[in-house]
Amino acid sequence: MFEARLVQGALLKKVLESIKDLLNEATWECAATGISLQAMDSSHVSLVALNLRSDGFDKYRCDRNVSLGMNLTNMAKIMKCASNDDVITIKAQDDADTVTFVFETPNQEKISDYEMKLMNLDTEHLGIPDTDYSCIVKMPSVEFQRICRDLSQIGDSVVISCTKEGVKFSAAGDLGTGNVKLAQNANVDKEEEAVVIEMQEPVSLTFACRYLNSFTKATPLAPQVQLSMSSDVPLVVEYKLEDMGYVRYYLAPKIED
Amino acid sequence: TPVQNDLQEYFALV
Repeated sequence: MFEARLVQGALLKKVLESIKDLLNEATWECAATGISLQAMDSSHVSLVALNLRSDGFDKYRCDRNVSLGMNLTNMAKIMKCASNDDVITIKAQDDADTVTFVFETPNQEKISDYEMKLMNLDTEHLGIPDTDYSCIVKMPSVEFQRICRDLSQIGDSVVISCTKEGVKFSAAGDLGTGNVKLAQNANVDKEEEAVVIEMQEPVSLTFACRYLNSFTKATPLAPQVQLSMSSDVPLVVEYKLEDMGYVRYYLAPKIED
Repeated sequence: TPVQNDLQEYFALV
């Protein structure tokens, strides 16, 4: 028996919104420690890895590990039936071919349940090595979203260049060029407004705007985003979920042909 | 023009 109850059900809605652009289907791996998911987009350019720790749920029971393969478009249709202040419970029997979502209003006066068919998915699991990144940039997530949106109007790719002074995002296209520079700025009133750079050595990497824009669907999940970069390895874009876990995206860089 | 690389070039299938 698997059962996970989240009073802050809106969080689950936001998590789904943050991945459904990239993934049509994925397997939620449920274990005693929590729920995790790892999947590549269909073009094998980016990867989503997320973790929701069991202690972040208000009630969590997982007698044995279960893999819940879901069509995320269909899951999103069901999640749209939950209000933002609903309590959400996910339930599945061991070896079940369906999953049940229960939505309760805070006053318990309305309780809805939706049963969805599960899928058997061939999951390609990738081993991601621990990496000491050359540059780690922490910045406001809305700022990152804004920059990705703005520069995608200029070109298909963004070059992210990081030095210890700051981080620069650049795009070029038929109409011209655009550059956005952010200086390191840790002395701000609110912690979430800080731009902090930890640099071992400068890096400059090129990434596809389309994927960066998809990653920014996670913006409502966290006030800050962390970009981890090293030369010639995938970028990691991480949104930390308070007291719960994380949503991480990996994106292969564009390389000179 | 730079070309898009594949993630599996970096991470092994396990």
